[in-house]
Amino acid sequence: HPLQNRWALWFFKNVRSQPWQCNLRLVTTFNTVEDFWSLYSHVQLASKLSSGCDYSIFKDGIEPMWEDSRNKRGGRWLITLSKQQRHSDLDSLWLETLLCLIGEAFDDYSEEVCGAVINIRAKGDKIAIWTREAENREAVTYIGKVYKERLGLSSKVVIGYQAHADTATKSSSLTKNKFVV
Amino acid sequence: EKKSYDREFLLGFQFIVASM
Repeated sequence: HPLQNRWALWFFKNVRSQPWQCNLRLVTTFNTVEDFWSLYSHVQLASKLSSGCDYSIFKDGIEPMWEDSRNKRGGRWLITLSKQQRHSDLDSLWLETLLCLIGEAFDDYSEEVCGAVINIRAKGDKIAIWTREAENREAVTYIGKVYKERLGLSSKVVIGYQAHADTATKSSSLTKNKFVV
Repeated sequence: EKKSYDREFLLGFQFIVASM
């Protein structure tokens, strides 16, 4: 069952003695439903990764970094998790994120999606969907609403969208939300 | 035609692939 896009899985492991880009590795690409599950069943669950590691899944050809031309004008819908949620929610939220991407869950706005990233961090894990154009309010808010619904988040929970240009110039905890849903 | 799949369809393949 072919997917609309070919996707690439990237793995980042923080080795402080090496430059950031040396710690980022392309694992493999896939473009069928079957190959997605084959890959998913062979890699470590996100909750089992050590702190400082990331998984990224991006459309093939887009590198999982702000600097990529397809990302630099974009931003991310950011889900921040408490430490406790690593064991209760992290893996299911990440899988749901992956299913949103490969299934093209955002209808015509799926073309705006670049990829998704999960950061495993001692202070709290993060999951984000990256889109390519932060100024495209209609697309960004549609994606945010569908994503929040797919994650099963309560209407009381607010998630924010941050432009990469803002994140790059500030520490992420201080980055202002461009949109919220 | 756009190839989109809902979550139930995608999840249905998880165990088919795992049993292959």
